[in-house]
Amino acid sequence: MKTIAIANQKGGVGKTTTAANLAYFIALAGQRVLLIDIDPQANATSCLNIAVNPPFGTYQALMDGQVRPESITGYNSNANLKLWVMPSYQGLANLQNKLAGEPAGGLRLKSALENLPKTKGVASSYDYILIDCPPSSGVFPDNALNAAQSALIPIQCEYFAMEGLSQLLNLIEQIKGSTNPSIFIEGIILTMYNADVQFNKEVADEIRKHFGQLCYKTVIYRDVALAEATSHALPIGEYDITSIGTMSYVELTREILGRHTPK
Amino acid sequence: MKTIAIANQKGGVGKTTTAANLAYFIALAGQRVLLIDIDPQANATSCLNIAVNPPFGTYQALMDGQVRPESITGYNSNANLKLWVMPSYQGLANLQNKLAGEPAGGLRLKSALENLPKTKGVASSYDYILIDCPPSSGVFPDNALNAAQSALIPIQCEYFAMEGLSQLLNLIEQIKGSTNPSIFIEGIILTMYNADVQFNKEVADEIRKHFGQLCYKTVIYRDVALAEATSHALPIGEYDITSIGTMSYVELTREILGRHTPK
Ligand SMILES: Nc1ncnc2c1ncn2[C@@H]1O[C@H](COP(=O)(O)OP(=O)(O)OP(=O)(O)O)[C@@H](O)[C@H]1O
Ligand SMILES: Nc1ncnc2c1ncn2[C@@H]1O[C@H](COP(=O)(O)OP(=O)(O)OP(=O)(O)O)[C@@H](O)[C@H]1O
Ligand SMILES: [Mg+2]
Ligand SMILES: [Mg+2]
Repeated sequence: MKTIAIANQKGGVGKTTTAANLAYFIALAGQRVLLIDIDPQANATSCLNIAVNPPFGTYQALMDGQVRPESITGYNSNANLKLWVMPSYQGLANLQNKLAGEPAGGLRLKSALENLPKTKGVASSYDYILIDCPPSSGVFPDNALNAAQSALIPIQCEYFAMEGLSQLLNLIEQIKGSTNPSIFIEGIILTMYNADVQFNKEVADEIRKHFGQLCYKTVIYRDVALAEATSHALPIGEYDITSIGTMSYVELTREILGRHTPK
Repeated sequence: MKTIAIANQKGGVGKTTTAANLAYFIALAGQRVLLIDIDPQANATSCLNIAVNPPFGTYQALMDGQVRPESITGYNSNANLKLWVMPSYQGLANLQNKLAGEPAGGLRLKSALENLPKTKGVASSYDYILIDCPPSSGVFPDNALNAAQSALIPIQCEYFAMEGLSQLLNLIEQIKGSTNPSIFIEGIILTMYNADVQFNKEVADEIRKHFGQLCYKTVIYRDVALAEATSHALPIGEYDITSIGTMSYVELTREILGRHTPK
């Protein structure tokens, strides 16, 4: 089982778009996937058209430190896909101060994932658990990074995103030195890349220069289809299979699964 | 004195780009402006090339509930401009849990602004105080919204942003009903608008339909010069005066100042 936090404190870099579409394509590749939405904005939940049933979902899991079966729901638009979601909703924000004030408040998700429910309708175990993080630092990204084996970092090819990358890598180093000694960087994904924009190319080159081997070869191109898909509550693979967005995320899926396949 | 929080919990919608460039152009129009950076990512601080002097800046102001003169620094690239900045830095993140745990932790900035220092080099009072908020909900946006008279909401013309708008308006209603009864919406700014993208137009129309009179007529067009400027630590007006980005923000400045001018 691989547990991967999709993290970047910078806003709007494509965390949710990456989490939701990777979850979909990794499941399409035959893996059992659980997508956990730990953002009170619940964008991942809504873009996969997941029904919310408060307080079940990530709220309940963090509250109790243990997952009730009602907190995991199947991706119902395609019943053949082994894709499940732990949904979020706005009320998750109410847990923020409570968990921030508790000594082990950042370890709730870790504890919850150690004992996933064995129930009809829910996979008894998963091949991949992907966790979609909110932006900013705080108790929700902490929970994700403490529960995860690795961090997948989407990054936009713009200046603030590059500045933010060092800050994020520092945070991961801190976590490595304290609550999660075995965490590693799964990889860095360049997102929203527009080949016509010279500035994107310059920043991409800069990122590759500093973080070379961590960067995936695959680049996610800017494609309005990816934004349109969210307004239809569909993953890109079901919204527009011929789009550049689909191609980018399929390519990334292949690269991620390839790194995990024994040679 | 007008105190305006530039807020949206959705990431990457142009809060910082708007805060920094409005601060610059409002000062260029002859007003005395203080820009407060309350985001640990400190993007507003870096894109105006402001020197950081930890722990002074927003960290010190929130820690003490009172502003020391060393915590406000002049925008030095243009000494004629009456523009000051209260800088942020990564260490601000360390205050998050502390303030979240205190009963009046969300009111620190409000208290600090009630008694600004009267010191050589710092304006004895300001015409405009703009506060650049981080994304997500939490103790920093709370501090900004409790201290502000009004909220300026940049919003990208994409689906998640529109969903997030209702969530944000709810938050502001809650604050209005509790800690800041006189807060109002300054206005909604459509950002990163690409006239060639049909989807942007559809979402823009939808937003105007629901929030008509709150929306500024001015739209901020997508212009890579705005992103390039940040990598040179320059406001758009000093990076490329002929750019569409400059034109958009000058137009917005005129519209904002116009609303504040007695007829
Ligand atoms: N490759 C792309 N091309 C075009 N639009 C994209 C692309 N990736 C994401 N988007 C759109 O850009 C916006 C930001 O993306 P997304 O919400 O996935 O970022 P995020 O990092 O999860 O944001 P937040 O920090 O708020 O959680 C969304 O409206 C999304 O639909
Ligand atoms: N109108 C625009 N055209 C092109 N690029 C833009 C525009 N506005 C902002 N950008 C770029 O888009 C990115 C996101 O903008 P910005 O950082 O201002 O958003 P934000 O809401 O402050 O993000 P965060 O939620 O992380 O604080 C930045 O790299 C910025 O340079
Ligand atoms: Mg997201
Ligand atoms: Mg910002």
